[in-house]
Amino acid sequence: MLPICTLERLCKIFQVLERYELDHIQAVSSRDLEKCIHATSVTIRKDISAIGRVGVTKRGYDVIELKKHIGEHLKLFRKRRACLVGLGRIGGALLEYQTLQDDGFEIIAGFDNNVNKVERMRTDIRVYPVHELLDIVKSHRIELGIIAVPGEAAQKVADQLNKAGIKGILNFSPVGIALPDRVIVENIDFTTALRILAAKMG
Amino acid sequence: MLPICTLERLCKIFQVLERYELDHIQAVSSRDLEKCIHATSVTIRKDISAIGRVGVTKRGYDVIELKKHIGEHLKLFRKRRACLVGLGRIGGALLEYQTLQDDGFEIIAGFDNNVNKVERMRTDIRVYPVHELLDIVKSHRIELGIIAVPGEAAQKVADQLNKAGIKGILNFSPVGIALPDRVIVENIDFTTALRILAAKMG
Ligand SMILES: NC(=O)c1ccc[n+]([C@@H]2O[C@H](COP(=O)([O-])OP(=O)(O)OC[C@H]3O[C@@H](n4cnc5c(N)ncnc54)[C@H](O)[C@@H]3O)[C@@H](O)[C@H]2O)c1
Ligand SMILES: NC(=O)c1ccc[n+]([C@@H]2O[C@H](COP(=O)([O-])OP(=O)(O)OC[C@H]3O[C@@H](n4cnc5c(N)ncnc54)[C@H](O)[C@@H]3O)[C@@H](O)[C@H]2O)c1
Repeated sequence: MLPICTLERLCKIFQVLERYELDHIQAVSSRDLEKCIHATSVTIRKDISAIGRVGVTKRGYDVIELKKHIGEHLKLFRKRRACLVGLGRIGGALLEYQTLQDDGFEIIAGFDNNVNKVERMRTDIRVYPVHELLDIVKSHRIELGIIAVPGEAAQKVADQLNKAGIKGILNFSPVGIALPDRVIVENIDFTTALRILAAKMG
Repeated sequence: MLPICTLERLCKIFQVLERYELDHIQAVSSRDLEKCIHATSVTIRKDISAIGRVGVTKRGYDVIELKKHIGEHLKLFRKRRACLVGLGRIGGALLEYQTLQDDGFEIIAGFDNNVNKVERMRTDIRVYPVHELLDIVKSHRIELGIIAVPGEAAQKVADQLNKAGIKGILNFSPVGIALPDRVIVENIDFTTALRILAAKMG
């Protein structure tokens, strides 16, 4: 198991390589990556060699080869089956965010406890009242849950997802959720991004 | 000017200290911080001493003193005046996210190019049609802009914010925006968070 900071940097490098590939750039050096992901080129080269050998020439790494190398090792090319709980503003924005679909995250089901909302929604994905969560998550082998409900509902929803066998959760609510260690939880907080922005502005 | 990765880690440490303070925990060691922000305790201690001397005992750093030390040095206690462009789902969620207000980010104005939306919105902050952006940003000395419009409108909005003298931008759109180096741009992408989650799930 790789150290977490290595994992996170490799994911960011993967994101940068995707962009380079779209712009038809063929080679990238660890110095180029330094600027994009805010780590030294020494660290970046260590991270990359931590997952095995990959060719590097005077011009740097081959973009497509390095992307394949990282993607295969971190299993980033696997299609992940996800569900979304909370179909309000954040949930609605995620449902429509096409990039998610292209990036290998398939939202299989959406849940909300507001039955009117569930009935009235125009969406390509199936949406259900939240009391059906356990059944749907199990029968559809959903592995990842996105929590976009108000803070006071977050822990309850997390417990239901855990009971249904979910192995990872992306939490948008402002509340920290407590779950067994084997469930990975990533919290998203725009305030941290704003603070980093403010600190860089000086 | 601190290295960017040091700045980012210090912001994350600040976030962790806020939580510790709310939970009435008095001391925190660099080892405790290691787990929360995914960097070695050596790196963390280096980051903290990069901004000056702060007391440390056998039990670690004093939470309140360390938070004050980081906050003052990075000017995180300054109230930042922000505006929000795009009052759809992401914009609406941000307007109602109370934590932002408590954390020193005051959204002074909202803008949208849909005049109906602007007229019908029930919100505590003043909202305007986007053609008034230049005037309002200048007259209200707004320093930071949040872009929550569709990808195709993002660059145009960024140019208007730049023209109005904005020094920092938080960009939610999936499009990279091009601006002079003196404007700091932070991009938020949920796909990266999902990828990190997937990589940790294995
Ligand atoms: N992380 C951040 O930086 C950030 C920014 C903005 C909002 N938020 C948070 O994201 C969450 C969603 O925000 P929003 O603006 O979309 O809110 P919203 O009110 O628009 O949507 C919440 C949805 O959750 C549903 N819901 C409530 N309880 C539920 C339950 N027990 N089970 C299933 N569905 C339930 C509601 O019916 C509603 O549709 C909130 O917790 C908010 O504080 C976080
Ligand atoms: N970063 C991520 O991970 C992520 C996730 C979801 C959505 N998004 C992106 O965030 C953005 C907003 O998403 P949303 O779901 O809130 O969209 P939305 O359609 O609900 O809202 C967009 C708003 O922008 C307004 N607008 C359009 N052009 C404008 C202009 N030139 N000036 C001012 N306002 C204008 C529209 O009237 C609308 O109110 C989109 O670019 C979307 O792709 C990003």
